[in-house]
Amino acid sequence: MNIFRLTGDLSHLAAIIILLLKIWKTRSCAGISGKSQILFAIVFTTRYLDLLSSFISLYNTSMKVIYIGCAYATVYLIYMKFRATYDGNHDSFRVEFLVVPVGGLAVLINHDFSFLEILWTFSIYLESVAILPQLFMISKTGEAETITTHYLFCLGLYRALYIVNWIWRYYFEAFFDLIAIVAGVVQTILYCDFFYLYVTKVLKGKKLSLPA
Amino acid sequence: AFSEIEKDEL
Repeated sequence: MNIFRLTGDLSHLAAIIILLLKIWKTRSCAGISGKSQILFAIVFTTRYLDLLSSFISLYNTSMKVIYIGCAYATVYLIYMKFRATYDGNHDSFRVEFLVVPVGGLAVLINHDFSFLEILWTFSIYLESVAILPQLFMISKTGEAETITTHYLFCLGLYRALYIVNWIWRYYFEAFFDLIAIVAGVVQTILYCDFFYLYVTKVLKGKKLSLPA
Repeated sequence: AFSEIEKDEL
């Protein structure tokens, strides 16, 4: 464990908690893409199946349980409890165009053709594009609530910090996982235009609104 | 193969 990975995990945890609290406190999931949240629930489920089979550390296990629990709680709030506030019309990204190619790629390019390894690879590839329905929804509505932009900033920052963690591990532990690195770089690149808007607008107290 | 290395990242 290094400081970059720890702050990355805490940034990821902050994002998940911010979103859950935003929906719970405002009793509304307006502006939130339910499809992205379903994809994140799939990402955690397929990646953390080893929860049952291997124990790495209390930190590792507890974070996985929290991530999975919050992900399903968020999906539940969006599609069940506060479904009346779910903006289905703007959450129209065709996720099958993500899941099918990612599934095919995971079968073709992986470290080991075993069930758990292919699921893990699928989870890594899926995570890199899971935010697209959310970013697509914001481009369609042309704006995002400020709390949602903080959620997205923390979420984007987490994988950016993981990239620094991989550089650190490469030099100090001679460890690197090309699949995770390439997917992580793609994932972080997808946030770049949002990061630009976040820094130039939200941090200056303005509302995030895209030129419609 | 790679999968022998413990996957310790979240």
